[in-house]
Amino acid sequence: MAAGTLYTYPENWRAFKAQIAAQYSGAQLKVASTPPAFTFGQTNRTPSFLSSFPLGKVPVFQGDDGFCLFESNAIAYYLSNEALRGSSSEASAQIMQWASFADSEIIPPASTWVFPTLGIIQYNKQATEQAKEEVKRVLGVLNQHLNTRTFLVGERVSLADITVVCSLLWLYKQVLEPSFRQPFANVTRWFVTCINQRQFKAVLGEVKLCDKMAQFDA
Amino acid sequence: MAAGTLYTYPENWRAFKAQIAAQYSGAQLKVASTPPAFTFGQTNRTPSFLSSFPLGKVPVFQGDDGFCLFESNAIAYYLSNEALRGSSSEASAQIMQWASFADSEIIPPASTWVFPTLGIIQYNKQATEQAKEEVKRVLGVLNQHLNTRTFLVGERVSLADITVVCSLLWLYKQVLEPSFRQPFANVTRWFVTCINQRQFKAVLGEVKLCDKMAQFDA
Amino acid sequence: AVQYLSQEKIWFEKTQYDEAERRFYEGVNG
Repeated sequence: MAAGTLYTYPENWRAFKAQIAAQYSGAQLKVASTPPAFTFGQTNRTPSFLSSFPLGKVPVFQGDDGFCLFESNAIAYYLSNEALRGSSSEASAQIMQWASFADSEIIPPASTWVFPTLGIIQYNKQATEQAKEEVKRVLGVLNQHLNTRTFLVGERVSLADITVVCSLLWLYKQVLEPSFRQPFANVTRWFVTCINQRQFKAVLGEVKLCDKMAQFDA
Repeated sequence: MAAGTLYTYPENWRAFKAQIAAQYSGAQLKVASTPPAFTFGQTNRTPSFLSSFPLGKVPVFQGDDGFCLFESNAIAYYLSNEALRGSSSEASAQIMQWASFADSEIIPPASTWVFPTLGIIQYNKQATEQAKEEVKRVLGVLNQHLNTRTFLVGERVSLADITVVCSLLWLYKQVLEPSFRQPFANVTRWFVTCINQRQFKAVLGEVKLCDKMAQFDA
Repeated sequence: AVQYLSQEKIWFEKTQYDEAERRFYEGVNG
């Protein structure tokens, strides 16, 4: 069973994937996210950090045995067990499919829409409107898939659910108000089922679904 | 052993990953990329295609047994064997790490730099210059890693090499002229070693490394 | 969390690039 330390800044949705996976697998995971263990912008710029993790990005994982890993999906995979990884080639491939879907289809439009509401990037009306349409398209694909399913792959939680839930967190917390998410009831049912799992709650705490779409923070 | 059909347009670097994986694993793979089997922009918009592949993007895979998969990394994984997937948790996680690295660190700056030279997107001087710097950073990370290694993970070709080689194809063919790639000799040695493997050559044919950096196609 | 999130590198233009690539290859493939 894997054991080691996850270095990240606090409240990092990319790190949540690994933390939730460890809750399911029982992997012994320490999280270094605040001083003195880890100071974002300093620790990850030190020569010793960069010699193991040359991109200088977080999250990164360092096993008690010295095994080093970067890229959040790889870390979440390493800290998982077979139940989360998929017990057949088909299941493992489908889990990988949804993890890729989260990174390539959800994160770009979700960030374009949410970041201006947090004051992180400049608001751009056209980009935001296009991102909203992209998010609708993506939620439509998920809603269709979840029409007859409780979880994304197979009959129980897998890395697919963990990865996609974490990629949707900011959307559900910040902008998916009830009227916007109404057409995607299967997705919201699935999302709430997941975040209410003990292992998700242990990492995410109470996740409050947004009741009023946040506007950009001028 | 998996068997089925890959739907894509011709010369799609994302589809190459699955095709090369099948060369190594012996999976029976048919490629539908030209009429009448497949016409990009038409077939992938038909209701029957969209019912199996709701994103309408390619490549997609349909097994002879009806098993459907989208997202190129998932398809390449499904068509692989254990040697390509990694024979331990550590190896599999490292392979996943490099596949994520390709998608998140290589593709964005590579597309920004190469697309204008192909006439795919408008040239933007600042974006191109920034992309060149990111490509240098990424090649530096790879060059460091390959300083003491023949392949990215373990002692033989894996999905990591296949995925990263395919994500670098356009760069090496279009803009990485000798003077630009000179500081990254380990990467070029590794890249040439891979494309000269029989299984890569069977799919890619002769890959000619660029000798003059292409400029944007006004 | 917001302060850290601003350090994340996101490919905001990915959708535009996907669209441009699709149009290009639809053109190439008639």
